[in-house]
Amino acid sequence: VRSWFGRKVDASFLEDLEARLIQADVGVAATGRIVARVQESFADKTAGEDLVEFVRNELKALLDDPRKSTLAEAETGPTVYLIAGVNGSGKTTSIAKLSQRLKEGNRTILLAACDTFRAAASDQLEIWAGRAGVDLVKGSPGADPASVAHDACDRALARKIDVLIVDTAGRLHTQQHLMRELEKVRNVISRKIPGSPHEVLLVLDATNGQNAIRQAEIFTKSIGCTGVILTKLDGTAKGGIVVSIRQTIGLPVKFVGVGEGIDDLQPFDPSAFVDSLLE
Amino acid sequence: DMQKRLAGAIGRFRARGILTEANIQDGLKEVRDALLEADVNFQVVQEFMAEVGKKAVGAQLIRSVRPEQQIVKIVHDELVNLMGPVDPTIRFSNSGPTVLMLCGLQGSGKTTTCGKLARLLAAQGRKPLLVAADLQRPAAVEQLRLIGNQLGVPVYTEEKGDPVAVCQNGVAEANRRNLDTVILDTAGRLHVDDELMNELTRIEKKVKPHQVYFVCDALTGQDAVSSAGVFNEALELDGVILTKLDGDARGGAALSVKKVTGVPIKFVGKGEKLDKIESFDPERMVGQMLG
Ligand SMILES: Nc1nc2c(ncn2[C@@H]2O[C@H](COP(=O)(O)OP(=O)(O)OP(=O)(O)O)[C@@H](O)[C@H]2O)c(=O)[nH]1
Ligand SMILES: Nc1nc2c(ncn2[C@@H]2O[C@H](COP(=O)(O)OP(=O)(O)OP(=O)(O)O)[C@@H](O)[C@H]2O)c(=O)[nH]1
Ligand SMILES: [Mg+2]
Ligand SMILES: [Mg+2]
Repeated sequence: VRSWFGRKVDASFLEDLEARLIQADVGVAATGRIVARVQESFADKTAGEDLVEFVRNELKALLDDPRKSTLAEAETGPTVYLIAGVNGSGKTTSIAKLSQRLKEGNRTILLAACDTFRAAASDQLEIWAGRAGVDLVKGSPGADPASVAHDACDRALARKIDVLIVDTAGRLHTQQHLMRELEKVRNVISRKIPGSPHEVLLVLDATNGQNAIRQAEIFTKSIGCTGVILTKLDGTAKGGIVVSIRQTIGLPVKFVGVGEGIDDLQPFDPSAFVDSLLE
Repeated sequence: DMQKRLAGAIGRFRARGILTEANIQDGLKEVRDALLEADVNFQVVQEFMAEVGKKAVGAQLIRSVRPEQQIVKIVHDELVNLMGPVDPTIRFSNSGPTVLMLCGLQGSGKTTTCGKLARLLAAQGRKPLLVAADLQRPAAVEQLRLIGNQLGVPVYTEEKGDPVAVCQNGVAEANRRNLDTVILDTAGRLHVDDELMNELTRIEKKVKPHQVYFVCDALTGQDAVSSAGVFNEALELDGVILTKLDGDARGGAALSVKKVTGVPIKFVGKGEKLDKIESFDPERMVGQMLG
């Protein structure tokens, strides 16, 4: 961005700005809108700090969330968070990190291993539960995920657990029967624990491109997502997809994953995110 | 779809005989946007559009073919050309076991793909051994063990140790048991993690795999070029396997990876089950990409 300073805001400058944003996965439409706004306000002027501030603010305005990274909690009884997303996005690992974080408020945590499909899925969550020092409810392989969710809710109520986090199997939003399965899990939870799930978090891989928007759209239609956990931001992908997702679907980013360790979860900071996007 | 988009943009060509630079600009902008929306890397799109522009300008308008169909055909053929040639065969060694090493970013589908390859090769009469060299991810070894069990394919595991040693010991095991193909499952890693990238080059030096495959998630956006590029520089890849193509991802990463590394895409993953692997079909890939 420093390299922009002193340049005339002409067609070639606007093309470079467009390239920067598209390469950050901001997408054609959202980029087009931002470039048009810059052209409106700065055409033929000299690029300087104020132009950079302008672009920063355009992006930050889109990403800001008055609720910040606070997660909704139940008035009374267990709080339930449902975690979903496509295959390999980082759901199970993010749940481990979230448990670690929520535990620090002296809350009792219970995890539900509702991925009964993939090889060693519950073993994986079980190891993480052990490391986080929290309990786990799992079913037998191939069991109906909704029945595991049902049992987990029973235990959360019986033991007066503060937070129940439900892990689900990865699935592509194009797999209708799997989206129905996910809706069934959500319905079981909301019937057993009124007012739940208190958050439905969509886990998105920062390396994903424009398909993430489709994911957000369909998962939200299906189970009412309330926020995003954006993972693998410790790589080189910028995760610009969250800009369009906020703009078109309204989902705020709650947390970002920045590594494979149990402490590698940070509350979403729009300012830091935008700085990294533009660098 | 692409044809409708172009029809909107270049409907006015019909009166003319030749596609000139001026009258195809709108059409080409539509193609460019479509490729960017399909997640093809920005630089790759720029270079590609320059090539297409050259081919399109001066092309005679065929009377019976609508101009937008012609541009789509030029783009389509140029893309198919870039994505090929297709070679789903694996060159097997004729002295000792053939070693295949799978690598890639976290969650791209390596472990599942190792299972798919084992199943495919067993069906071809080979005797594969799966090697669980991911000692870092919780239950990764168990995941591969379960996959092996499901397929009736042996799995070499060590619960603790060093991934390089596990790979070497895995090959020794194959030699001992007269198994002719070794499939190494490695831990997901970032191309910017020097220590873990070094681990891969150490495995390559010690084990000398006959084939190194980069497993790439078809959902990948602009970053595909960085990750594939660095893996290729470190390991000189023999092939790319594109996973999760059973969704509605346009898969532009395929073009980016091919263009930047020159490495052929050999197989695609079309689902979670172990029979969901196919040889790469450039025509179908281009159809999916152009939406
Ligand atoms: N570098 C990095 N890796 C991550 C991050 N989050 C998750 N991973 C890794 O991504 C891989 C997949 O993570 P999982 O938690 O198994 O993903 P998942 O969504 O539960 O996968 P499925 O259940 O199979 O759909 C693992 O190797 C994780 O260690 C992150 O923030 N950074
Ligand atoms: N739909 C679909 N899912 C796939 C495909 N290939 C793998 N998966 C799923 O993607 C997720 C990740 O697969 P893994 O095989 O664990 O990925 P990995 O690369 O070994 O992950 P790490 O070892 O953590 O880096 C799992 O849920 C798989 O079932 C595919 O072709 N299509
Ligand atoms: Mg999982
Ligand atoms: Mg794996």
